[in-house]
Amino acid sequence: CISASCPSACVGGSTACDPRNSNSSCTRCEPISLELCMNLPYNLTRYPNYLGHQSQRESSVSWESSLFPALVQTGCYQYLMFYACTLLVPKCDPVSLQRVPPCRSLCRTAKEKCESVLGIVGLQWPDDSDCSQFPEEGGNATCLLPEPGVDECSPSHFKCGSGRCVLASRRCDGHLDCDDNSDEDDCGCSERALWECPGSKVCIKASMICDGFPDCPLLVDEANCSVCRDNELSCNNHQCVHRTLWCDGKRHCSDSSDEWNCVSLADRSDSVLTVFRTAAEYQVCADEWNHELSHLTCSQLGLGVPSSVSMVPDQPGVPGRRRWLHVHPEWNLRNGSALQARLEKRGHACHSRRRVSVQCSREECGLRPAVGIYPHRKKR
Amino acid sequence: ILGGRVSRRGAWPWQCSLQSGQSGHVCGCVLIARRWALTVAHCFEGRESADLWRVVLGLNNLDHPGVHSQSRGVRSIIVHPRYNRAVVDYDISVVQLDSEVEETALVRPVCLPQPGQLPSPDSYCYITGWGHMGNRSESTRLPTPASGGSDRHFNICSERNMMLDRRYLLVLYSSFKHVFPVAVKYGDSGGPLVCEEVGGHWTLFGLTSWGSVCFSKVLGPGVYSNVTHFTPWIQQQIYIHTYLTD
Repeated sequence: CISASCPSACVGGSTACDPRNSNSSCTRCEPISLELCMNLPYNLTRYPNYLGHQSQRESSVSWESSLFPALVQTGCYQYLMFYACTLLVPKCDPVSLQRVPPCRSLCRTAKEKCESVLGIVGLQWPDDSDCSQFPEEGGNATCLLPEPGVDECSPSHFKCGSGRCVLASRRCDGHLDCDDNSDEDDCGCSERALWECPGSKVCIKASMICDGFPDCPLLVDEANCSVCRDNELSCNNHQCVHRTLWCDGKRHCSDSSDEWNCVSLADRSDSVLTVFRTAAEYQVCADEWNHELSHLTCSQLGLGVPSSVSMVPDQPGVPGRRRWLHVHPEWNLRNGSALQARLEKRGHACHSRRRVSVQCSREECGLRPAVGIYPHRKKR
Repeated sequence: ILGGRVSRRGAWPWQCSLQSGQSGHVCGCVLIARRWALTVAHCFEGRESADLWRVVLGLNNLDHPGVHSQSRGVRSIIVHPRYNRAVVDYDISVVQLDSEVEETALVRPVCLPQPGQLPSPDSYCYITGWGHMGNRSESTRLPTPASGGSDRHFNICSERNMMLDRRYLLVLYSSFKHVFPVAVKYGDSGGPLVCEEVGGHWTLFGLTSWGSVCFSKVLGPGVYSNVTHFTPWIQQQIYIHTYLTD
């Protein structure tokens, strides 16, 4: 154990522990979960490994777990990946619970053939892999050599028709990486266990369909994902929420999308404030409007601070009935709430029939007062 | 930063240091509003809890913060929901501070770009940070296939796929018109790539994300999260965590 004593589960002969464990040694074999090494002729490992990693998780994010798969692509040594995995996930003997190292000859051959390749691109062979620490084959200690038929590529590789390994990410990327170009054969979506976007050749993972993120052209992977009733609206993650709850200032969609884009300022020069509530557009009555709400509007929209606020008369002859929202009497008690939570519907129209219009200006950013600004100086 | 130079005090008032416990400085970050900063998602691997972190601004020398530096705790860390650790994809995070900073000459927010905005032609862009400085060899030339390595050898180092995606900026330093030989290194992650726009307003276009281990001792290319692509998501997160906290 890393610490002086074992976790309590190992003490007292708990059935969870192997009887070969003692109070100071909780050594055990564990199944290999490192994806890179899941095609080995053995399936149990023990940590720490021969690179000083304490767990498979640490190995999975190590530099070596990126280096070796990339180096395998050069074809410098047929059994390089096998050797790398004997370091990353050393075989654990189920009887003795001890690690089985690679044989010294395997280590030396891998290093001799591949170290120079790393040198060309400015990299070094891993420090912890000194071959003299490993036993010679045929001696008293057991060690590992690749058996005939051992896979030269890892599960993270694509095996070319020629036998060469290339990283799986290079499969069907439009570049010819295999000697025989086989990495660009059969590159349809279905052959790669992917979903083809309707109307295009773009392939996406099945998990990306209806996940709230548009990945296909024309957003078709996010279309027809919801089955909502007539009185419901669809959240971005395709949940359904009753329309009366939409833009009421409280989150009802688990991704909060029912409270997105509730407030807007018209693009026209009048910048009239519009609020989307219960699936309809509302104007905001100016009767009880105040400066703090103007600040909130600009801040909520990420537009800075109000530069001008005006009360715009309602346009006469507007088709249809104008919908109005009014300032809630307790608007100032709702600290931290969005603007739409501080407005309410009432049974009457706006007395003054004047709408709120706010123009915002962005706050200063990206300036360096300590360096000084000399706008009159022109570069020549 | 490999090959850079020491900054003037206050030259980059949006640059902050993301620090954790005994480790001290872990990553760079960028102030975008009085209570908000940006960094990259991979900085939080293994330390996802907000209370483990603090953000320090107004610094020039990490070891000597000075009276003008400001330190804030972290209230929440919002990692992009599509962050993929294995391939360092969607490497961006929004950080909410536990209280607002005070804007001074040494602490100022940078501008966020508009969605799709590109740096102005012929603008000057800079990368900054407290990361490793390395030992750059003046006489080291980048190896090319013509000088002895085969095309296969460079397959180890090719970041081909990443170059095609608009979420990234792949910066080949040698491709800049005026070659100031600098590169980001370990410890610079999360720091800014900023360009000066009209009126002297500096705008954030990239966040230092990763670089190939190949050529790491020389001027290997760097990959930056393309902030322009994420501006709508950033603004949405600030809105959600400010106004929808019920």
